[in-house]
Amino acid sequence: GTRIIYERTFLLQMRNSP
Amino acid sequence: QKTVAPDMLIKHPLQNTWTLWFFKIESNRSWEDCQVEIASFNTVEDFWALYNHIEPASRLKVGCDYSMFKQGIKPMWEDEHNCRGGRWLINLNKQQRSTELDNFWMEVLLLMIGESFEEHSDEVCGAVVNVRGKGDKIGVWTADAKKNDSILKIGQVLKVRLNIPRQVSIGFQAHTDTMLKSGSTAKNRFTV
Repeated sequence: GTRIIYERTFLLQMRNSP
Repeated sequence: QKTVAPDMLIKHPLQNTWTLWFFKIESNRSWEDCQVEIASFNTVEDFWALYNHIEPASRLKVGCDYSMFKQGIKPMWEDEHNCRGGRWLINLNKQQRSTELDNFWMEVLLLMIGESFEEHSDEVCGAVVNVRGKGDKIGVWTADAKKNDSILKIGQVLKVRLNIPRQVSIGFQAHTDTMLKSGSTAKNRFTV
């Protein structure tokens, strides 16, 4: 099946998004 | 009229819903009752909203823990998802509380919510950070101590992400071994 994977850099970019 | 980009309207879902727990020992309560669920979340945005809101691990009082486990799994050996499993254990020295602890803990959380262990991510139950006077510890808990391939892969990914030097080894201990060895160290079933 499919799995939702997030890369580290993406997650860190999201840290301060509104 | 303002157009909002779709990115701003929809949160980014996680593969799993995760629950953050906090542990602080209190003399008139059982160990289990001292484990408190703080919140659960299933999007990237809600993860950060929670993480940004709480004290970093290095600022917790000695004796406290944070745990983050998949929803429905309690941060204890006795949980049916944990009892046949074990943990990769990172032992920190006292100096590392100020230099490494928060970074390591955050990286572990990102590995978990990002499902960074590839197909072995399903073996991951959660992680625990123990703030202790004799040295802090971070454990990544997996479900089955007999799944050699998954355990080793998880350990390798963990070691690389935390930038642990090649010559420093980390060990995996089965919870059944840890239970028998209170006060001293359980044997390592695996090392990387």
